[in-house]
Amino acid sequence: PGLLEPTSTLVRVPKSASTLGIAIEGGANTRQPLPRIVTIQRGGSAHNCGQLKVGQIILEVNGVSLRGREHRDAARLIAEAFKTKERDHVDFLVTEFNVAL
Amino acid sequence: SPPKDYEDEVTFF
Repeated sequence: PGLLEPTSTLVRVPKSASTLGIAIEGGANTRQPLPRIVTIQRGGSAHNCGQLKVGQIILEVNGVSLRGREHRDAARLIAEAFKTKERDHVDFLVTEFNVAL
Repeated sequence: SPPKDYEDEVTFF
């Protein structure tokens, strides 16, 4: 990638615990237009996975873009991705850079 | 209670 091009990483989080164990803030029409991870709880699936970090911006969940989605809509998508029995994991596309993509 | 500041909304999963 070029110097000004943010890098994104696909993180697959196995549903290894009864909770995902993250908190997010932001969403469309806020200062933080894409959801940002603000907490990773010990013992949750995300913490067990070890690849998600506080401060990362979530671009996509299971291939679905979060761009333009308000907080509640983005949160519902993440909650449903964790709840569905169709997959035993949740795929997150994340970036370290806080940019309006 | 007063309406929550939308910008500060945080959701835990």
